[in-house]
Amino acid sequence: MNIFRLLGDLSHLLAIIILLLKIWKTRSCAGISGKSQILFAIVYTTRYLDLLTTYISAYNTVMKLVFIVASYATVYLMYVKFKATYDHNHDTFRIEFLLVPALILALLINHEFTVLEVLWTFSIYLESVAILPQLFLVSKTGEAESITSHYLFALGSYRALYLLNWVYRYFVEDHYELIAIVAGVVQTILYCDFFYLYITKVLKGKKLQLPA
Amino acid sequence: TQNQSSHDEL
Repeated sequence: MNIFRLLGDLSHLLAIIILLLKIWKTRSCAGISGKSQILFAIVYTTRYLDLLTTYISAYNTVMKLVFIVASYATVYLMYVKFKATYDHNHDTFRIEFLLVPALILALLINHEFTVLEVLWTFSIYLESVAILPQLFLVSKTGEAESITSHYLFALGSYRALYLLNWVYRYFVEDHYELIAIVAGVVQTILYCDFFYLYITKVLKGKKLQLPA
Repeated sequence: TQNQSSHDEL
């Protein structure tokens, strides 16, 4: 464990908590893409199957359980409890266009051709594009609530911090995982324009408005 | 060393 990965995990946990609080407190999931939340639930389910097979540490196990439970709780809140506030008119990204390529790529490019490893690889590829429905929704509505942009900033920062973690592990532990690194770079790049808008607007107290 | 199938990251 290193400080970059710890900060990354905490940023990830913060994002998930911000989102749950936003939906629970405002009793509304307006401005949130349910499709992205479904993709995240799939990402954690397919990535953390090793909870059943290998024990790495209490921290690792607890965080995986938290991420799985929180992602399903979010999907439940959006599609069941606060379903009336779900913006299905704007949340129209076709997630099959993300799921199928990620699965095909995972079958073609992986570390070893076993069920667990292919599913882990699938979850890595899927996570890198899982935020696209959310960014698509924000671009369609042209704006995002401040709390939603804080959620996105924390979520984007988590994988950006993981990039630093991978640099650290390469130089200090002589360890690297090319599949995770390439997908992590793609994932972070997708946030770039949001990061720019967040830093230039939201941090100055303005609302996140995308140029129409 | 390329890490194989024991993924220790979240």
